[in-house]
Amino acid sequence: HASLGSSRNKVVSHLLLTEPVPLAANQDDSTNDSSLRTLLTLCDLLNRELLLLIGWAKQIPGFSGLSLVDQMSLLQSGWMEALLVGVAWRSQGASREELVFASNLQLDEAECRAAGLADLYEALRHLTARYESMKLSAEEAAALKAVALANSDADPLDCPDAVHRFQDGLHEALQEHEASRREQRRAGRLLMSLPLLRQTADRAVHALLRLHRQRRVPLHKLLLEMLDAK
Amino acid sequence: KEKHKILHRLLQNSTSPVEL
Repeated sequence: HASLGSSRNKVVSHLLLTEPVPLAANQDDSTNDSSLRTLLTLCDLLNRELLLLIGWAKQIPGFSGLSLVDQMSLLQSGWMEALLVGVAWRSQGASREELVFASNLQLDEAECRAAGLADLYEALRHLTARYESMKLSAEEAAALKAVALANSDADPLDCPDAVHRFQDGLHEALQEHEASRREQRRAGRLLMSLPLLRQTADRAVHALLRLHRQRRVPLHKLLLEMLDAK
Repeated sequence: KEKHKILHRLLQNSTSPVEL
């Protein structure tokens, strides 16, 4: 939050200003099994992040003007992508190639493997490396989160024209933001990262479902509801 | 929609902040 409102584009500044303050993990102490403890801590953090994301989405310019059905569809399709932009952004430059889920929940490869998240670790490090090589800024991360939600390919849409206008507004904001920094090509490069983001989010969703079904990791009702919509 | 009532409620509740 060091560069609050530093964009010349009002939408991008607004997205960054309304970005929730990063959450801290609440360490689970209900079990002696350390890998299960990690998973329970992670799922609790994810659930709270999801709540904040829903609150934040309502503040994305144009989102609240969409029909309630479309708001729900976009969030149900794009929530994991939006949350993973945050994880990848926080994990840039992390020591020992850790994944920074929160300042007090940073998992390295061995910890992820022990928790049954080896696949997810690999996918998220790949995504992080992509953004790291671009030196993704806080403004860009906030804009990308909004774009990921708007572009989540929910189907069918209640009012496709309104969703397209919503997408166009965010696309223009990102273009203008980069143009004002004389970085015209970055908007395109950021959009080209969306397929990798989608792929990573799919793997994360499958990992969560697997943990829930095979290891009986309990999930909060909201998370279950969002997974059910997938 | 009935199946996704938590999300529905969170989105409808537009005036008050999302409660944790």
